[in-house]
Amino acid sequence: MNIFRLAGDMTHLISVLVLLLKIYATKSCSGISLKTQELYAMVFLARYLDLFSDFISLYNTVMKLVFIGSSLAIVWCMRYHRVVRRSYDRELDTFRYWILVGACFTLALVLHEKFSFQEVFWAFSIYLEAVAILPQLVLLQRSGNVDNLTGQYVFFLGAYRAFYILNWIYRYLTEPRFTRWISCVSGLVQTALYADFFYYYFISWKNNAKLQLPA
Amino acid sequence: LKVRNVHDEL
Repeated sequence: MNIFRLAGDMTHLISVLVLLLKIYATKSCSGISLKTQELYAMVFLARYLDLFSDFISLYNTVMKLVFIGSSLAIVWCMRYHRVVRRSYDRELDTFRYWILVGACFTLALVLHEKFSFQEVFWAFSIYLEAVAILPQLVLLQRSGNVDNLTGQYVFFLGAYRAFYILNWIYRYLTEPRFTRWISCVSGLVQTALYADFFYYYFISWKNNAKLQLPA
Repeated sequence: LKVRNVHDEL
């Protein structure tokens, strides 16, 4: 564990807490893409198949449970909670993400570290996470003004993988045989997808104005 | 001991 990875995990945890705060405090999920939440639930379920087979550390196990539990709770809330579900932007959140799921799974069948059930699903989860934010970014562009908590949620979600890139650079420089090309390339693509959001987020923060993404 | 390639990152 290094400071970059810890910062990344904490930033990721903060993004989840901000989202939970928004939903429970405002009893609303307007501006949040259910499809991105469902993609993230798939990402965590596919990535943490080793939850019960490999014990790495208490921290690792606890964080895996937190990410799986929170992503499923948010999906459940947005689908079935009788108050929250009413504020879901159903007609704006129309991204056909099964294309993404199919493409990522096909890529994982071709490009993986080892051809085993667990490794193929692990590679699938890495590729899927890289594109999971797309429905959310499309929804932000369509829904015009973005409320603060939603903007902060997306910001922290993007920032966490940027910290992981620093972590991979650090591990590459300090550990003799560290090569995680699948994670690194996917992480770069994932962070790059946030580039324009980060730009508009910075502009809104600098001008102390509401976050506006161009349609 | 064959070290299985375990993903130690989240």
